[in-house]
Order: sequence, then structure tokens, then C-alpha cells
Amino acid sequence: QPPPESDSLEFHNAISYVNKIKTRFLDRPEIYRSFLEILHTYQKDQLNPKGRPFRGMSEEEVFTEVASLFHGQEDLLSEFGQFLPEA
Amino acid sequence: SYDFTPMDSSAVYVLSSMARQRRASS
Repeated sequence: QPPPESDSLEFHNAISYVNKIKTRFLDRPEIYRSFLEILHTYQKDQLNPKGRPFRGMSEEEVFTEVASLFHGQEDLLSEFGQFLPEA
Repeated sequence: SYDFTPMDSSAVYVLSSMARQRRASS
């Protein structure tokens, strides 16, 4: 069982990352909104009951979508890769 | 200071649960 500190570290990292994206795309809020939509779609799929024939968005698809959204912002993309579970 | 909307907060939630899942599977 992992120690609770890891949970709060992950939470803190997630907050910093969301802040960084918000700041980076202050002039282009539609990019930030699309990023949130991708995350929500992914999360919705994760909540589907197991054993459903259609699994929805895979980790790989999430990464591909975010990569095209963050095109040219390699630091944001590589940081995103650190959150994504291995596909 | 963090000025987060509910949308932001749920993004933080999804990202941190992704990271937890990643840690659990590694």
C-alpha cells in the first residue's frame, strides 16, 4: 500500500500542471477547453462498467489527441506523458 | 494561489487519478 504522501504529491503535481496549461494558453482558451474535454471523455470511459464490448478512449488515443492539441509545446506534452498510465 | 473553476478541479482529479493508476501498475 503506497504511503499517503504519494497521493498528495500526485495531487500537487496535477494542480501545477493544470495551472501551467492555463497560463500557457491564456490567449487561446479554446486549447485549454479542448484539453479538459479530452480528459473528461477519458474519465467517462474509465467509469464504464467493466466487460463492456466498447472500451472507449485508450491511453494511446488520449496521448495522440493531446499531442495534436499541444503541437509545438513539447514540454507540456512530455509532462502529460508522466501522468498517463502505460497503455 | 489557485483560482480554479469546477472544470479545472475535475481536470486535477482526473490527472491525479491517472498518476495513481500509473504508479499502481508500475
